[in-house]
Amino acid sequence: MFELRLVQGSLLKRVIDAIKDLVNDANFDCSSTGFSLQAMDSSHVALVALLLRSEGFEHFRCDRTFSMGMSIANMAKMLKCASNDDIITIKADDGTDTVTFMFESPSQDKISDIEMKLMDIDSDHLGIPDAEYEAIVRMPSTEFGSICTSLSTIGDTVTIAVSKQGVTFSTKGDIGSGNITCRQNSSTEKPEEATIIEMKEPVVLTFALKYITTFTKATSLSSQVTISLSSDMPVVVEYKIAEMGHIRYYLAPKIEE
Amino acid sequence: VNKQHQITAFFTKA
Repeated sequence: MFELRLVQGSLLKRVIDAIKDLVNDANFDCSSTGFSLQAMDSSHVALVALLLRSEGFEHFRCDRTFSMGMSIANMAKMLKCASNDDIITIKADDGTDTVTFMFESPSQDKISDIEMKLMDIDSDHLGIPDAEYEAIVRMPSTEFGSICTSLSTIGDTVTIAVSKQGVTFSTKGDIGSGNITCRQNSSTEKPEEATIIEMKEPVVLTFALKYITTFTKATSLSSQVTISLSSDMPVVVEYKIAEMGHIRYYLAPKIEE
Repeated sequence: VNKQHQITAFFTKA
């Protein structure tokens, strides 16, 4: 028996919106720790890892560890039946091939029961090593989103360079080139507006913008984004989900050969 | 030439 109840149902809608352009199908792993997912895009260039801890739910019951294979696109369709202020309950029984979503309006005057078919998904879990990163940039998530959107109108790749001067995002395309530099700014009164750069070594890495732009679909989940970089390693773009966990995107770099 | 690597080149099966 698996049952979880999330009063802030819109959060699940936003989480699925943040994944659906990257991943087609995924196994959701259910355990006493929480509700989690690890999945790659179809070309195996990017990986998303989601964690929603059990303590973050109003009710969380998971009698045994298991995985539920779901089509993310179908899940997004089902969640369209929920209003933003609805309470969402997800239920599944042992051995069944369906999952039930229940959406309750806050005043309890409307209840929707939606049943979705589960799928068998053959996917491998990748071991993500704990790494010390050479540079970590924390910045407003909306700022990062708008930088990626702006640069993707000019070019296909973004080069992220972290130095003592700040973090520079640059691109080049047929019509020209552009770069945007953000300097450390920790003096702001609002912590969500701060840009903080922790640098052990200067780093320069290049990534495909189409993936990074997809990651910024998670912007509404967190006011800040953390970008962790090391030479010749995948970047980690992390959005914390308050009181619950995180969504982390990993993207393999483009390396000169 | 910049070559796009796969994530599986960096992280292996758990």
